[in-house]
Order: sequence, then C-alpha cells, then structure tokens
Amino acid sequence: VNLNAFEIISLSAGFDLSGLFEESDD
Amino acid sequence: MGCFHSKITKHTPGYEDPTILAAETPFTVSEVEALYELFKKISSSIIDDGLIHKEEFQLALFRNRNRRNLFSDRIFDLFDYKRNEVIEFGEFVRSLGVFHPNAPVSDKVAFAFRLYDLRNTGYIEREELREMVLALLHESDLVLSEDFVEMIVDKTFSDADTKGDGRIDPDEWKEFVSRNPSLIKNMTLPYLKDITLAFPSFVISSEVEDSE
Repeated sequence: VNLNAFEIISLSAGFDLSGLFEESDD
Repeated sequence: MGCFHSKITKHTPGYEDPTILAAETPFTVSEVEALYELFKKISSSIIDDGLIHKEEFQLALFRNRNRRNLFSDRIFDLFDYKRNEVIEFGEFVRSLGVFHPNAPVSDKVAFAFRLYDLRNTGYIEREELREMVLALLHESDLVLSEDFVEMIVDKTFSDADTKGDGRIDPDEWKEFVSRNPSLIKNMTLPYLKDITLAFPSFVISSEVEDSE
C-alpha cells in the first residue's frame, strides 16, 4: 500500500480555510 | 515619521497596529487592513465583541455554527495562542501569515507538526495518527476496514519514524515532509497572496504607505 496516512488526513474539510474568505450574503 | 489620517474606527480589544503586524508577517500594511475588515466580519457574526469565538470560526468555515471537525478545532486552538478560547486580531493575522504563499516553509512544517501533535506532547504518536485517520473517515463517507487503517498507519509510521522509537519527533517530521512535500500543501492559501485584490470590498482607504 502506498497510501500515506497524513495525505489522507489532509483531505479533511477542516483543513480548508478558504471558507473564511468567502463572502456570505445572509 | 509618517503623517497620516487615521479613520476613526472603533478597534476591537485585541487590535494591533497593522504596521507592526506587517513587519512580523508576510503581509503588507494594506493586506493587514484588509484582514481587519475580514476579521471584523467574522468576529461579529454571532457575538459582536470583536473576538472570534469557536462557533464563529466554524460558521465562517462551514456556513454552519454546529459543524464540528477535529481539524478545524485544532486549527482554532493553534490560532488561539493565548489559550483564552477566542482569536484576537493579532493572533488571526500572525496565524494566517503561516498560510501565506511567501511564508517560510519551516513555519508551515512546524505549524503542521503542532496540528498533528494532538496531545501537545512534542511528538506525533501512532495513536494520534490513527485517531486522525479515523476522524477523517468518520466525517466522510469513506469506508475502510480497521485492518486497512492499521496497515496505512503502520506503513506511514515506519516511513516517518526513522529512529524507530514509536513516535515522530520534529526532526523526523521535517525530514518526512521534505520527502513528501504534498503534506504541507494545505498550509498555503493562495487567497492570501494578494487579499486586497481578491477582496476589494474589504479594502478601506488608507494613507499608510506599504513599506514594501
């Protein structure tokens, strides 16, 4: 198996900070 | 000595001078000011006290204040240097600075290490790695057998733990990342490269000259 556990972990949505920069119009 | 007109704005409790923050981070003064506008927006989304609470952080990230996630919790905790359960403006800027494309790779590597060192022991332990993989599986619809998870964790550990003492120390981590640079890919947010252009609505008129 060539999977790296850290690479798998980094797929988590919790790592995606781009939401901070998105405008919400609510 | 510069002479400038400062807009009369009510600054939040943890407000810090943008020129100081710019000097300590990869951001320019204008970018720090743009980040302040963003900070004000996030920090007033639930409790208008000029501080980012964990729920506000979750709300900004996921558009849902109740959506918890191990990794976003960890990131919040790392942003919260003072450990007072809120993120102040200075903490926000300094922490985001690590995610800037121009931030030193060593800062990104160190931040990722702290992120994965769930119990703050100074090491990434096998059990922590296993716990993180399971957390990811839990939040996704991905189904992997327990044996498969153990195999992935074992394989990763045997690659990273070069000293073979059952834990990954900062030096081993650094070396492992140098062999697997994709591991710190999510430590860079291209948005930050020029936040003033990407988010022009956040830019306020400023007569402070960027030093760079």
